[in-house]
Amino acid sequence: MQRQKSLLSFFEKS
Amino acid sequence: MLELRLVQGSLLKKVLESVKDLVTDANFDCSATGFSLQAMDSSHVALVALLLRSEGFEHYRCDRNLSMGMNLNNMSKMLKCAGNDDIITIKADDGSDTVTFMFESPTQDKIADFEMKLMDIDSEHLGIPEAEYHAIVRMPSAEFARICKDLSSIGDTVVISVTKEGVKFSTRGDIGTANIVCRQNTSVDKPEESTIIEMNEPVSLTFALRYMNSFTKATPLANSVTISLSSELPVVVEYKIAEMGYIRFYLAPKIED
Repeated sequence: MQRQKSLLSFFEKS
Repeated sequence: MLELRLVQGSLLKKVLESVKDLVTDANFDCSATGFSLQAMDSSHVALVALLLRSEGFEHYRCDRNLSMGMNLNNMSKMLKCAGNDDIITIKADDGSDTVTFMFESPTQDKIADFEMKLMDIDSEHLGIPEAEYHAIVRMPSAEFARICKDLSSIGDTVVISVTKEGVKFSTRGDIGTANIVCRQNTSVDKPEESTIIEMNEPVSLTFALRYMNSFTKATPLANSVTISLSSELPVVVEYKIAEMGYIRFYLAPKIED
C-alpha cells in the first residue's frame, strides 16, 4: 500500500 | 502604487492556465525583485512557485511590497478577455481592494480595463531550502506532457527512475503495465529537443499522475522541462519562462507504508 506524503513533512512554514 | 506593464501579455495568460486547476486562491507578491506567487494545493501535496522578474517587464513600478489575494479562476476569466498579442498592465493603488488589468491591442486601437476584487487569503508560505538533487533530467516539455498523459490512461501513479541507462517512467493499472525509457540525446540540432540526464546517483520515486498532468498545463510556456529528483524529497518540475523567470511545481512523493 502506498501513502501520499505531504509537502509539510519536507518544508517548514516560513 | 503598483504598475507592471508586460508587453508579452500572453505569458500571463499561459501562467494562469497552468496554475488555476491546482490552486484556487493565491497571494501574488510584488516587490522590487518581481511578481511572484507561492501556493499549495488544498491537500498540501503540490506547490507552485512562480517568479516573473521585474527586468522582464517593460515598465515595473512597485513603490512598496504588496501582496494581492486573488481567486485564480476569476483572474483567468479576466485574462481570457485579453488578446494573445495584447500588452497587459497590472495596476493597483496602495490599500485598494481591487486590481486592474489593462489590455492594449498591439496597434493601440483597442484599450480595455478590467477591475477585479481582491480577497484576504491566509497564506502558508513554505521555506524551500536549496537542495542537491540525485538526478536532473531536462527533456522536451511536449514529450514529458505526452508521457504523463499516456501513462495516466493505464495507471494512477508514475515511478520515475533515473539510472545510467536513462530515465524510465513506469505505471501499472488494472489493464496492465507500461514503461517508457528516454535516453540521453544531445545529437539533435535543436537544443530544446534534446534530453539531458545529469545523475549523481540512481534514484527512483513514485508520484501521483493526476498532479503531474496538471503541471504539464505549463507546457506552452517553455520548450524544455527540468525534472529534479532526490530520494525523500519532493520532485521539482520546472518550466523556464523566457527572459523572465520560472514556474516550478513541487510534488511530494508516494511512499510504501
